[in-house]
Amino acid sequence: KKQIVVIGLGRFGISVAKTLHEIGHDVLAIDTNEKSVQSISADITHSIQADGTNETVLRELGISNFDIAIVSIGSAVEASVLCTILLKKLGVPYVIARADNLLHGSILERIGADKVVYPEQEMGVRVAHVVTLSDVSYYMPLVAGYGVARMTAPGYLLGKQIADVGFGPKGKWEVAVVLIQREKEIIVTPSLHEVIRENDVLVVAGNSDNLEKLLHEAK
Amino acid sequence: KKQIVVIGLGRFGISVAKTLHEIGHDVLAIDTNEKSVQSISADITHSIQADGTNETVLRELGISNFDIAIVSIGSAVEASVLCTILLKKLGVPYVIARADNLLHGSILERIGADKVVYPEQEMGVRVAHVVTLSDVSYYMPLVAGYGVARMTAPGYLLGKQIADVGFGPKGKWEVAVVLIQREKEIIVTPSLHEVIRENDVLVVAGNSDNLEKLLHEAK
Ligand SMILES: Nc1ncnc2c1ncn2[C@@H]1O[C@H](COP(=O)(O)OP(=O)(O)OP(=O)(O)O)[C@@H](O)[C@H]1O
Ligand SMILES: Nc1ncnc2c1ncn2[C@@H]1O[C@H](COP(=O)(O)OP(=O)(O)OP(=O)(O)O)[C@@H](O)[C@H]1O
Repeated sequence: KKQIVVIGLGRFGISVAKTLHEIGHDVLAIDTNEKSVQSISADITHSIQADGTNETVLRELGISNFDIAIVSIGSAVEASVLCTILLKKLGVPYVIARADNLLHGSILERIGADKVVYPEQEMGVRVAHVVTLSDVSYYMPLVAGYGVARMTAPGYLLGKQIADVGFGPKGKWEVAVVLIQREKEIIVTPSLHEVIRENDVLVVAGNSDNLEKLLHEAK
Repeated sequence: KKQIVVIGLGRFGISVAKTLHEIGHDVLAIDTNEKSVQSISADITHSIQADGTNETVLRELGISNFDIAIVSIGSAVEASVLCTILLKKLGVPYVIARADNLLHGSILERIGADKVVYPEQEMGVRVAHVVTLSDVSYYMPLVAGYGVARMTAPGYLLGKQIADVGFGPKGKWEVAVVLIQREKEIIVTPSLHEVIRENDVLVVAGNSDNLEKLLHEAK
């Protein structure tokens, strides 16, 4: 488990900090806004009101000893850039910074961020790919309209075999079920004769247009 | 292809609108802020400055004829709720609304949103799961630490067989390579003897702790 500092407790930062804490990492959450710090204090072991652009404060907090830092300050671009510079200066080995836009992101890369993320932009791409797939809850794009989708088995698929619904290499749509999550069990590469049960989470790989047609036909 | 209206052109809304346009849908992008509308006009066929909470304007724009509406107004919670109410009132069959927080989301569900998304919160969960997996670019959580990760093959895996690296049912980590994207080709359920090449995108399924150990050992 790692020692991780999260600076900036907006919607993204709070979610990162809480999830890291649930995973079991040792998390320090920082924000200039007292209310933001308060809102997370029940869920995180250490949260403190502080300014991520203040080098003295960062040193006092022992930031140099952290394994990973996440700069999740959002629209305050200058603060996000300055904070990232300081973290690398203080020797944090791995710094993930969130960018508001491409220009901000390229600046972060230049000044040393090890990884730059664009939460809203990435979610926009994913949501756009599933607007026509109302049963799909997650979508991981791969290349040119092809991706991996996660869906809870809808009513019209229950009790049917995977191949009969149209999945698999013999199906006309070339959409494969690569994995089924059934309760706490994971079935990797299920047989084409596997019967879909209620609450099964299906992870399928295929062209998203074809997936839409397959589901439409199955209804 | 569908007729889709996107209301609210923040970082999330712009990304949704542009991606939908690239996919080939007929997109109308709306925002009260002229600058936001201008920033997207080069990429989207139709973008217009308008107030999504103005029923008269929505009727004039023929919103009732749209297949899908996406309310991507962010922190202006009342506007987002009122806009969603109007879209359902005007008969838009499928309305996706973005929520700022859980309370906002539950209100949206109650007043008729067909799907509610939390872009920053969802991205926070995903990023948290891959902070310790620096080579992983996408993560789709499934259950209890288990998920599907996408990674570009790092240098230390090149030229090696999948099974030799530690993947597969015989590997001690129980992480499976479910798919390889190689150039424009997709290889579903690759053989354990498949040799990993430069630029291969690997989609792997397994416990994220075990994936981290597998990659660590492979280095
Ligand atoms: N110098 C700083 N040090 C610490 N925290 C900061 C600093 N500057 C801004 N923040 C905090 O970063 C948080 C996120 O910033 P902001 O609200 O501008 O971004 P946002 O893009 O709306 O975020 P999100 O989309 O994650 O909700 C805020 O809670 C803010 O108080
Ligand atoms: N009534 C309205 N009609 C149309 N657009 C609106 C309305 N109210 C707000 N908007 C627009 O919604 C957009 C997004 O809202 P806002 O910037 O508050 O959210 P945000 O949470 O920061 O968004 P993001 O995280 O996507 O960048 C803004 O461009 C704003 O002008």
